[in-house]
Amino acid sequence: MATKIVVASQKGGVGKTTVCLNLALALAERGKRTLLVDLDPQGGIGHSLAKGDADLVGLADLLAGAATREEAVLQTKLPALSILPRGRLDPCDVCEYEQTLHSPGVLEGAIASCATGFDLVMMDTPSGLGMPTRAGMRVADFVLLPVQAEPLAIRTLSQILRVMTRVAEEENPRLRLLGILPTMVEKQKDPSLQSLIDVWTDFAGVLEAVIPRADVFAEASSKGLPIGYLGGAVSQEARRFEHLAGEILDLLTSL
Amino acid sequence: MATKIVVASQKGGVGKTTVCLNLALALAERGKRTLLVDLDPQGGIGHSLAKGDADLVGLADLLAGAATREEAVLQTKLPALSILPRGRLDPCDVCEYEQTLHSPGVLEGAIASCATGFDLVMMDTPSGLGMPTRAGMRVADFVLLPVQAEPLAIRTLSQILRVMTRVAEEENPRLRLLGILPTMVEKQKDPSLQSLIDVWTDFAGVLEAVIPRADVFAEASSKGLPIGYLGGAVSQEARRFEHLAGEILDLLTSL
Ligand SMILES: Nc1ncnc2c1ncn2[C@@H]1O[C@H](COP(=O)(O)OP(=O)(O)OP(=O)(O)O)[C@@H](O)[C@H]1O
Ligand SMILES: Nc1ncnc2c1ncn2[C@@H]1O[C@H](COP(=O)(O)OP(=O)(O)OP(=O)(O)O)[C@@H](O)[C@H]1O
Ligand SMILES: [Mg+2]
Ligand SMILES: [Mg+2]
Repeated sequence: MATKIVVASQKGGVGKTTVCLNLALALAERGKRTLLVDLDPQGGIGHSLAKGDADLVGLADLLAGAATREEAVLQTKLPALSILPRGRLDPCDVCEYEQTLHSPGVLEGAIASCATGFDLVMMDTPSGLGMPTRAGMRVADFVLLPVQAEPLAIRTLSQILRVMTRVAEEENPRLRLLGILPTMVEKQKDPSLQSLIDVWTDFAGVLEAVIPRADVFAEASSKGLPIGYLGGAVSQEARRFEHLAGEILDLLTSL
Repeated sequence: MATKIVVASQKGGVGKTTVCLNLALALAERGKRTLLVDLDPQGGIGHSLAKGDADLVGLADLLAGAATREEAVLQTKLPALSILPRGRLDPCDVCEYEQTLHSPGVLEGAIASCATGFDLVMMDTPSGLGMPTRAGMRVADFVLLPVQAEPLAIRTLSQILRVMTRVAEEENPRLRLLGILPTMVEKQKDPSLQSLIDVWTDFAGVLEAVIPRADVFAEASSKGLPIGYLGGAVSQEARRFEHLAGEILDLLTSL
């Protein structure tokens, strides 16, 4: 039975999709058979891999009965990494799609049918505490919370922790916090450094790993690649995700 | 009858709330009686003004019949600027709240009752194309689209434009594009500059104004102030919002 991790944040643009892509890659490189699922109606996973997301078959097709698991799950160049992209979705249908994802048993069924043969399932979500995120929490075993090192993101962190607790109490008793991951940290800038200190002092479960703000991420986005595939001098940031993968795997065995 | 502007973006963290706060301030300083409404269940407007959003009465209370218009609409220090914050909302109730906002006539009624006496109503939204954003588009006369100068945000811009067109055709014939506003632009960094050039060449309706990435925004966030209130040397960024306000007012009279 695959271990399922949902990556969530109420605040937008904190690096959820970037963490999902690069962490899934690093976990697969360690030999963990990993399925990366895109629960975001925006389709960030497909867009990030510059596959022209509009054409990729995926979860939306699976839920509509318009594709089989074999058609929807995409094998990447890395044998241990597969992707279930958002799929073909008219942006005008997002409200209905969110309600479908949130319907009892729907996402559970789709993930169960796709997760066979994988060690880990990682689910990217849209920002907010709406239906895709609630559905992801219902299905997951663990929640990973990227938090941008800036004041607005920290002010809303307690809101998502409260929702996680409620889901664990009422809908999914397996659900636990995997960790809080500081992202886009600029230690040389005071508001960012102060925010990082606030997270360390005010919250439990903060990971050792810290993801700094780095230009290589924008470069990778523009090329449609995870940073690990950029080659050359990026190894420092890619190594950071290797360390994060190690920390995550240690936590999964100890929690 | 107040002119209603909804500020929306499918991508998260692009500067919607920051633009709303600083633009509403600049419009009010030009004597336009402005009401800033927070349609984001995250409550970014209240959090940005460090009012301890959890306690502020606002839209959620109004819709629940737990507050009157007089209690929910907050007069700021600036006579021409008032705010309708998110209001008291349990983060566990976000899914239900989004459905309430999206129910036919609900937001229309709330805005109509609060907009009396204002020249402009500006609505901040959560990222995505879900129910709060669709409700905002149904109510609004114009859509303002902040777009971060980075590849992922540009790849999804055509999705929100498509939704805007659909809402104008089927739900709200008044709805038009006010403009596309490039944000967090770093002209000295190639992926950002390239993204800005892509927006200028690929899309119509791009505003003259460009909001650069600037540390003063993080500083303002940590102090819970719009940049115009920071005082001192920030006048360059605050002036930029004054120019933006001028451009917006010209467009509103000419469109
Ligand atoms: N550590 C980082 N340093 C610099 N830029 C980053 C970093 N992580 C992500 N980015 C960039 O920031 C932008 C937002 O990141 P990303 O799309 O991963 O965030 P998100 O939380 O998934 O956003 P959304 O709320 O839209 O889903 C992207 O352009 C990405 O390349
Ligand atoms: N031009 C800018 N330069 C630098 N930082 C900025 C700029 N505009 C906004 N920010 C910062 O970026 C972060 C995100 O901005 P903001 O919260 O306004 O985005 P948003 O689109 O409203 O996010 P969400 O998707 O969560 O609603 C905040 O910390 C803010 O201070
Ligand atoms: Mg994302
Ligand atoms: Mg916001």
